[in-house]
Amino acid sequence: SPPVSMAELDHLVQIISKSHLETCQYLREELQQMSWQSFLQDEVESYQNKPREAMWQLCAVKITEAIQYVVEFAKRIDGFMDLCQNDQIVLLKAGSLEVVFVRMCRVFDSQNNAVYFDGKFAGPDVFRALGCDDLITSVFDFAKSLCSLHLTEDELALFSAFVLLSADRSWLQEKLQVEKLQQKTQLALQHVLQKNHREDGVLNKLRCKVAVLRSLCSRHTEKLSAFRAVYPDIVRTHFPPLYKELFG
Amino acid sequence: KEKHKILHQLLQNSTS
Repeated sequence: SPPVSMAELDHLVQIISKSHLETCQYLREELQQMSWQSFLQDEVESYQNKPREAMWQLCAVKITEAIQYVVEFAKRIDGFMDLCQNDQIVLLKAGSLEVVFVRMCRVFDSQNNAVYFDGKFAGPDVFRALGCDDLITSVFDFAKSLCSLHLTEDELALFSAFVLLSADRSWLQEKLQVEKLQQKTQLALQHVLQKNHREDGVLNKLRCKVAVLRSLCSRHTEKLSAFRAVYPDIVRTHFPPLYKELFG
Repeated sequence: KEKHKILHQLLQNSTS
C-alpha cells in the first residue's frame, strides 16, 4: 500500500486524539477536582458486606457505562465506520473491555493503588465481595504498570485505537481492511511517541501490554461464567443487556 | 448482527 505521509499521520493523530477526549468519560479537569478522595473505612466495609450478586451487578453496570463511551470512541475513529458492520461488531465485542482497562489508568491513583469507582477512589479490598481477588489484583497491577509509562492523552488515544483495531480477532470478514487500519494507527502511535521524544522502549512495552489485556479479558469471561453458573437468574434479569450481549 | 442487536443499534445511532 502507498507510504503514509507525515501529514496523514498528523491528521490521524489529531482525529483519534479528538475522538478520545470527546468520549473519555472523565475529563482531566474533573479528575483533578476530585482530589483523589478515597472511600472511608465504613464505606469500604459496606461494599465488602454487599451480597456477591449485588456487587457483581454494580460492577457490570459500571463496566457497561464505560463500554458505551468506548463504542462512541470507535465510531469516531477514521475508517472504523467504513468497515463492514460485522467487523465493527467483532472488534468492539472483543476489544471494548480492553480499551476500558487501558482508559482505567487515567482514573488510577498509583500511590494509593486505588481506582475511581462509584464516586470515589477504591482500593482492591472494596471489590472483595465479588470473589475474584486474583483478577482484581491483576487489573490493579495492569493499571499501575500502564500509569508508570505516564502516557499523554494523545498517546493513550492512539494506543486505545491500536488495541481496538486488532486484525487478529477471529470472525473478521475483511481482515485486510482492519490490518491496513491497524498498521496506520501503529505508525501514528510511533509518530506521536517520537514527536513527544519518548525513549525507544515505550512502543515495545505497549505491545507487551496487549497480551496482558487479552488475558485480563479472558479471565473476566471465565469469572462471569462461573458466577452465572451459580446465579443464572440474577444475570438474566439484573445485568445490563449490553453487558450480556458482549460477554454472555 | 442478530446476536448483537444493542451494539448494532449503538453503532447506527448518530455520534452523540
